[in-house]
Amino acid sequence: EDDTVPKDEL
Amino acid sequence: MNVFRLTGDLSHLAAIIILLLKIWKSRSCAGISGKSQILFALVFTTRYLDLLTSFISLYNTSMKIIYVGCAYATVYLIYAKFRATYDGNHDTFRVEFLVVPVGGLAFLVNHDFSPLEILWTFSIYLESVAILPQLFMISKTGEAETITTHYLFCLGVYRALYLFNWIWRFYFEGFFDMIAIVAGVVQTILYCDFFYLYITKVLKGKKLSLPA
Repeated sequence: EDDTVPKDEL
Repeated sequence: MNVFRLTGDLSHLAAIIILLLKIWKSRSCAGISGKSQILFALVFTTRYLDLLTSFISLYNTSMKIIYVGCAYATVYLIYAKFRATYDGNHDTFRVEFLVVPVGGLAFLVNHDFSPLEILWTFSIYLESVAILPQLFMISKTGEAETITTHYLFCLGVYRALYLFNWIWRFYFEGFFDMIAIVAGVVQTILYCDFFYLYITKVLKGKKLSLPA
């Protein structure tokens, strides 16, 4: 499963 | 988006533009570590591959494109256009000592074992230490132009502001990303010595020079 964090930061 | 995040991004943008303008206006990249700039170009390239796979916001996309574009423009100015002014003899930090361990760490400690995620993690770890060739160069020559210190200050403050952004996001959104936080703390700590010199010397109108 995908437990990556959303990359809304730069 | 909170005030720390926004000012952090703007500080980062200011740093990048200060450096580009410094090189462009003086027609010289003396005192600038080309190796650090190559590392930053690598950082942005590996981090922003998601430009091709996902859209978050117009702000996010435009900032990413600006950061990547400016990073490559800076590398071009140093290694091509103003190559004659590049101070390679003092830019002797061995970058493989950063890139290889950071690459290994990105494989071992990440949120998800997938190519994009490993590259993102690599970029986070690499960014935290990418300034070392520049700081090493300054320690070798024992001095830095004032405009270069403004660049370094903005670049250092950016990640420090992100730390406040993460504290904010943890309290108000329950969001936290341990990889980014630990790397961000390391990155900020590396600048502390420089911050001290900047505040005690440059802000008082003196040139940044280290004791011999």
